Amino acid sequence: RKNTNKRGVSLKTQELYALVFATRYLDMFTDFISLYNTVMKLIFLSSSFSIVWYMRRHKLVRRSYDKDHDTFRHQFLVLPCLILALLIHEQFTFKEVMWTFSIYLEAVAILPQLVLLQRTRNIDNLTGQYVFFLGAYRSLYILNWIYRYFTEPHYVHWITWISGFVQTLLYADFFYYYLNSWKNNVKLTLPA
Amino acid sequence: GCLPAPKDEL
Repeated sequence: RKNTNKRGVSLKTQELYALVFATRYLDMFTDFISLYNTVMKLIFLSSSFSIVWYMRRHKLVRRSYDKDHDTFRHQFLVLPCLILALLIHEQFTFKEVMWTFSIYLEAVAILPQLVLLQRTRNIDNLTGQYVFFLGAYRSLYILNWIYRYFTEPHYVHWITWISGFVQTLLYADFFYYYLNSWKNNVKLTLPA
Repeated sequence: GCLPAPKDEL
């Protein structure tokens, strides 16, 4: 709230994340997994929707939002993911197709942010570190899946495994430039 | 054998 400069933060990516969580956590109304699980779902939902609210409605934040460069269109990601979820899913029910859609969408939701970083060239520490930690966080899921594969009954997780792998790959190129700039102690820039 | 995946991940 103190840092009102959101230059370089993609509203499109934030809106896609809000959509990801809204469509994935429909099971909050039907299943109870654990208190931790429910609390984290509420945190993800409230934080993603409040970021969108801040970027759209808050006077100071909105002023610094780089609208002209953040031109990626939602439908180019949302529609293919919806079609893919309608074709490839485990069960053809509303909740299951929405869950599958959210998994596919999450894999590509970072794209508008990466495009914006590439266009503006000049990357704030804030946005550079944000993307780095988001990618690092997702890659920890892969370690967790390997751990669970060996310690739990053999579940089929193809949809989440492949989508999570694709998501981590999308960050790989960014990681390369991020780590290089860190190693050489220079400001992070992405090639055009 | 393989079981259907539980939806316990965030």
